[in-house]
Amino acid sequence: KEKHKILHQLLQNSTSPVDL
Amino acid sequence: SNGDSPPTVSMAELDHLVQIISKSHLETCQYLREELQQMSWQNFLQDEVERYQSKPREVMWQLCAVKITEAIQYVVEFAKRIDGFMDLCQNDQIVLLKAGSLEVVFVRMCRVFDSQNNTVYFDGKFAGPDVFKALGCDDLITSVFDFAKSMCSLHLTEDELALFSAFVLLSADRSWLQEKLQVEKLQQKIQLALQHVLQKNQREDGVLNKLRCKVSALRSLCSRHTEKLSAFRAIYPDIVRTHFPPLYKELFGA
Repeated sequence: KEKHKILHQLLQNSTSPVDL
Repeated sequence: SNGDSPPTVSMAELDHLVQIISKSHLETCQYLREELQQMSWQNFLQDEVERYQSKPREVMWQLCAVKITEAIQYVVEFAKRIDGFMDLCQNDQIVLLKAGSLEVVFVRMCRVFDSQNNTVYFDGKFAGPDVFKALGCDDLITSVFDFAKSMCSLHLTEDELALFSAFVLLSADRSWLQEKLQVEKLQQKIQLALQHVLQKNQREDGVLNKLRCKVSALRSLCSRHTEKLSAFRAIYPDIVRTHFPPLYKELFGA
């Protein structure tokens, strides 16, 4: 999980750069 | 389905899948067609081209890594909105994005590509291959431009592009998938939806085969990107470690 921390975050976030 | 035969899907289900995937694509495609038209297809002037060419290699690499990462964030969002993707186990979501997100960026590139001038939208204007000279990857850049040109020649509609992107992303033959069968079922449904749209749009029979050929071209482009990154990292390990976007490093093992 640590290895793909940001991908995990992006997958879990309901808000994203796209929504912002 | 046991994985050997295509799943049975009703027309209504296919229509629904087309709608969902097209909507997800349009919501996450980074630039709308109307926005692109407003950019008026403005090309870089010669002195601007020269400014890019005279950038140090590592600065240009960093700039491109940032632009690729921005585009990938939109692809992650596209994936999240594909019916069934978030139902896959987390390992498989990560595996599919690691292997397929850059491929989808290359597919999407045809939307921001001007075939007549052989230029692509980059950093605010349209850039020819010469803009990327400082990267020291002329062969890869030429192949990326050739790929975009051949994608453009298919004149795909947004629906077709959306479904092809989803098909590429949901590739069931990626290494390290834990629930391969589930990915396979999803990909087969997307393929049926793509065939359905192609028929509905009265495209000639050969288009699907042409798209299948693009899958292997995409894999080749991505493995060449990885090779170029490895070669760059061998010379500039600290630049990659300290200046490249963290998501880019996660995805490409830098």
